[in-house]
Parts: sequence; C-alpha cells; structure tokens
Amino acid sequence: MFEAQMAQAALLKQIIESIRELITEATFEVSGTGMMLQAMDSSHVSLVALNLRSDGFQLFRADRPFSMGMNLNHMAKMLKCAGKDDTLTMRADEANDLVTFLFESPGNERLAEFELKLMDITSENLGIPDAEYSATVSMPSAEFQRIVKDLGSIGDTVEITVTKDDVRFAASGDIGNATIKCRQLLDTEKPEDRTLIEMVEPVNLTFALRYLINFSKATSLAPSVTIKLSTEMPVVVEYKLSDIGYVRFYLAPKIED
Amino acid sequence: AMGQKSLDLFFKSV
Repeated sequence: MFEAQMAQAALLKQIIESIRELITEATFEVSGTGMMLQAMDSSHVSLVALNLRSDGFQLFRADRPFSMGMNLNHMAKMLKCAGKDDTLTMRADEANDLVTFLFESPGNERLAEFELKLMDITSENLGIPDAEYSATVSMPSAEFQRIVKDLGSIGDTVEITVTKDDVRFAASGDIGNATIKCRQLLDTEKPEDRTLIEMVEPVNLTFALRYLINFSKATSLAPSVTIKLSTEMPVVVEYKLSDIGYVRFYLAPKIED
Repeated sequence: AMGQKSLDLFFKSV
C-alpha cells in the first residue's frame, strides 16, 4: 500500500509539466524515503532526476518499495484537472495496476477521484557519480531561462565559460553572435536574487541549447537555479523544491570530435 | 566539429 498527501496538487502538476517533454514515460520508485524518478530522454543526451522526500509530504506511507510506471502525458492530463488550491492524495497498491489521484478543494466541498493506469516500463537505472565540480553557479532561475531563450534565437549551442569573476554564455549562428556575461552579485535584498560563482578551476563547455531551454520549463518551481560544471562532463541544472526535494537535469556536453 | 556526446559515456548502468 502506498499513500501520500501533498498540500498543493499544483506542485506535482508543475513538476510533471516541466519534464514531460523530455521523458514521456517513467517509473516512480516509492519507498520509505520518498518518491524518486530517474529517466533519460530517448536520445540518451539528457537525464531527469526527481527526488521528493517523504518528510516533505503531509502524509506518506509506503509499506514496501514499490514501482509505478506512468505515461507522464497521461499523468499531466489528470493533474490538470486539479483545482488551483486543491490538495492531492495519491494511492496505489500492488494488487491492481492503478494509481489514484484524489483532488480535494480547500473547503472539502469537492472531491475528485482520477485513476491512472500504471504501465510496465523497462528502464535502466544509471549510477550518477557524486562528483566534485570545477564550477558552481547559482543565479535567479528566471535570468537563466531568459539567457537560454535569448541565445536560442541566435544559435543551436551555447558555450559556457566560468572564470572567478563572471560566467559567460555565448552563441553564434547564421545571423551573428551573442555573449551574455553575468557577474557575481551577492549584495541583494533577497537571497534568491544573488548570482554566486564558486570556481575551483575555470571551465569552458558547449551544450545544445534546446535541452537547456527545455530544462528551464522548471523555472516556476524555484526562484534560483544551480548549474554545476566540470570540463568534459555532463552539466547539472538543479531546481530545489522548497521543503520537499529537487529536480535535477543532466546534459551531456558537445565535445570536439 | 563539435559532436554531441551520449550520457551513457559518463554514467554507468546499475
């Protein structure tokens, strides 16, 4: 038996909306520690890792580890039917191949029950090494989204360069070139407005913009985004979900052949 | 030319 209750159905809806273009089918692994999902896109270039800790839920019960394979587009269809302020309760048991989503309005006057068919998904789990990164940049998530969208109109790839003073995003294409330079900014009223650059050694990496633009669909989930880079390694783009966990996106670099 | 690498190169199947 699995049962979990979230104060805001809208949170899970937003999470699924932010990842469903990259991965259409995925298996949620449920255990006493929470709900986890890890899946690569079909081209094996990017990976989504979602972690929702059990202590971040209002109620969480998982008698034993349990896998729930879901089509994320179908899941999104159901989550879209939740009211803006509805709570969400998820229920499933091993006896039937269904997960139930219960949407309850704040005054408890409306209770909607949606049952989603679970599916068997053969997915390989990847071991992600806990690496030390050469550079870590934290910046407002809206700023990161603006940069990747703006550069996406100029070129297909972005070259990211981190030095101790700034982080540069550069793109070039048929119409010309663009460079956006962000300096470290610590003296802000709100901590989430900061741009923080932690550099062990300078890095310079190139990535496909369309994936980064896709990752930035998670912008509404967190005010700030953390980007971790090491030479010739996949970049990590992390959105922290307050009090419950994170969504991390990994993207393999483009490297000179 | 720059080539897109696969994540399989970096992360091992477990």
